[in-house]
Amino acid sequence: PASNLGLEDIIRKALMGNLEE
Amino acid sequence: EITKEQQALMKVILDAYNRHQIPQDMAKKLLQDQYSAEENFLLLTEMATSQVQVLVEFTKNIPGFLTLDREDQIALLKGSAVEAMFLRSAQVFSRKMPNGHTEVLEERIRKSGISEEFITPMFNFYKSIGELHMMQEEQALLTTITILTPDRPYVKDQQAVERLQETILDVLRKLCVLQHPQEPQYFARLLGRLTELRTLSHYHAEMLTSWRVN
Repeated sequence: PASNLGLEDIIRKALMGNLEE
Repeated sequence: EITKEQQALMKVILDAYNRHQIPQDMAKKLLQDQYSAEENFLLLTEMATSQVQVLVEFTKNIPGFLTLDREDQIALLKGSAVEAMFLRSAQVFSRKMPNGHTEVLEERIRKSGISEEFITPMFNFYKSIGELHMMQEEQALLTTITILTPDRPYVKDQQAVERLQETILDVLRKLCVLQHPQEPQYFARLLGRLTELRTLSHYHAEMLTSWRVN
């Protein structure tokens, strides 16, 4: 789940717009 | 006077601010029956993750943000995530909540293993935000100004960020004059909260380590 990603990873993923991955 | 362009800018930011919120069901979970410290910890971690995702979705809508260098975008988001989170959650505490909810939330946070020395400054901040009775537009613009802080670590093109921040500061300044005519210091007081927010976010790193230890 997203919650154990690091802060930067969550930000990169959300910026790239592919949150569903 | 607020120009037409500034009106349009404010509308874009306010719409994005209202569109990107923490999912209702997650916010409700916080109010449900008593959880153990561990469950509280997991719930607040999940909330923090969701707030970061909401922050990024909101920030993408800030005019000019996506024209910045990608690594600078990440540096700005990383540098402001905690402050934006506290600013956003402060509004939860200052909005007129159905009776008892604020107390339940406060109780929940007190029981989640965060040590007292961090809880007091956090609730002091929530109180000082509450006393300002900020309008929605002011909250959205203040959050935007926090995100567009040029001197975050690792930001390379600080001038580009400063130019964006300056446009937002100008709109907020005018808005405060229009909406708070009898309080000439209102704009200064809003910016004063940003400095308080910075100290709070310095606590946050220590807060996390103490939380893990507990």
